[in-house]
Amino acid sequence: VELRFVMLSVGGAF
Amino acid sequence: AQTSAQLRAQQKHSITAGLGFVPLAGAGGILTYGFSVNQELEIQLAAQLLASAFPASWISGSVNLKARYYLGNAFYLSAGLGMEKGTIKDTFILPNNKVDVIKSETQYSAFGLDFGVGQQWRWGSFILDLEYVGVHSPLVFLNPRSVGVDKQTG
Repeated sequence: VELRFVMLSVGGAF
Repeated sequence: AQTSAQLRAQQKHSITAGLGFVPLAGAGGILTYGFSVNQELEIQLAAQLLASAFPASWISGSVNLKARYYLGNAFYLSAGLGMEKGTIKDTFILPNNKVDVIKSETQYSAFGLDFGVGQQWRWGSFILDLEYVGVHSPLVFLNPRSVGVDKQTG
């Protein structure tokens, strides 16, 4: 099992 | 101003790029395309790269298809299926003979499940996405290959 903590992403919507 | 939920209903497409941390000593990057079906449901295609230095040197790349369900304005749960390729490298120093070092390298491909919990906010066309905890678990391994290298040093 691979955990990832607090993935912060930014981007755009259209 | 419109709420994130209202914007999800209007803006069908989204693209986000993210960085995250993997315990105990790792990091990851993710690139995601999302398609909003409605305010509650979003279908996502994500490419992810994770790497860790401890307890073993490990790197994996995966492609995941996810369904994300928004419970309110921003809070979501997500579940998906993924295809993963990875390499784990490890070094063992034998305790009884300090000159013996065993190096192993395992390459694997696997189908797995992916779960996440987080929040996503939208302001106009800008998106901020914070996934608090994500779990990716490889389930079905395809042709795992292990290479052991026995090294004499000193």
